[in-house]
Amino acid sequence: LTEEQVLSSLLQQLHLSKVPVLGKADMEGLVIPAHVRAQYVALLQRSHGTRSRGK
Amino acid sequence: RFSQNFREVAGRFLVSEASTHLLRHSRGCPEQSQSPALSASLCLCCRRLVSIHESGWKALDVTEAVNFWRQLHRPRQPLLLQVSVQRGHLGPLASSAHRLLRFTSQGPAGAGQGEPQLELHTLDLRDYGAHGNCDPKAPITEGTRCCRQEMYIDLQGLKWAENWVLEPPGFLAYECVGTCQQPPESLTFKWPFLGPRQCIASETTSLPMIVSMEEGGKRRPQVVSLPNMRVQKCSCAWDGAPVPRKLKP
Repeated sequence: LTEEQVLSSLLQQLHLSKVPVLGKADMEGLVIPAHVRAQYVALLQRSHGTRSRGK
Repeated sequence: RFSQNFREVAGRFLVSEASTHLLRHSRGCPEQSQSPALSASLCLCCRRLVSIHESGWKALDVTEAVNFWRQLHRPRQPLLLQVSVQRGHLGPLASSAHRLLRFTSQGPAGAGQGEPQLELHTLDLRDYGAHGNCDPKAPITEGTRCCRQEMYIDLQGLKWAENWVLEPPGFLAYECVGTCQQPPESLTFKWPFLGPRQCIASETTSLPMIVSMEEGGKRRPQVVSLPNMRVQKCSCAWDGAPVPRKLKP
């Protein structure tokens, strides 16, 4: 797995054609709400539990 | 053919369209396709990309299907193997191209040879399989047997992830390294279709992320899951075919 593959998969999942141009200002006041973090943790736990068939 | 306890499976074509050949043991088999239990254990074994400009054999590894079938309790249903050309969900151009594909017989037309062959070989995966996780203390050399090695991807160090990827800062992706023991010449298929056994990622898992997305003119954190990002298990397999794993009937 390469970093380019990670980026390509991320763009594909988000249906984006290129990386958004963001600066520090875009991060100001950005807080991860509890329900989003809970969803992330649930997916993380599930991905450690379930396995999908590789190539 | 080489296994003492399996006679060679000789089947007959019961359904024969250009895109579907169903091979089934024809001696005294009751009509199975209506049996719901059977339909419940239908699985896609493998897929091959076929060029419409070529003609020739495709080798399909049905190991997992045979393994699954052997674990079924007796009296077991017969093993059904179906090879078909994908036809659904294609655009008009691709579907017309797919209609060009034909199953063809081995010998000259009408020579009665037109039957696929199912060859069963068994390998002791203790000798021919992978060795789990690599020993972090041992260097990877030519003699290292296929294993899973830690590989960390630091997202914080990537320019494109800055101010965009909020979680995780990085993750262990792992990679499959090392070589696989090749079976003796006498066991290998005579068909030139199978290359050497390779060390592949046979099980992978997804990677969830939290990224900042624009919504209504504002940036909001959003969860996204990237498939097949982390290697869970490395195995030795021919041509990337799935490998047997402990299936519960």
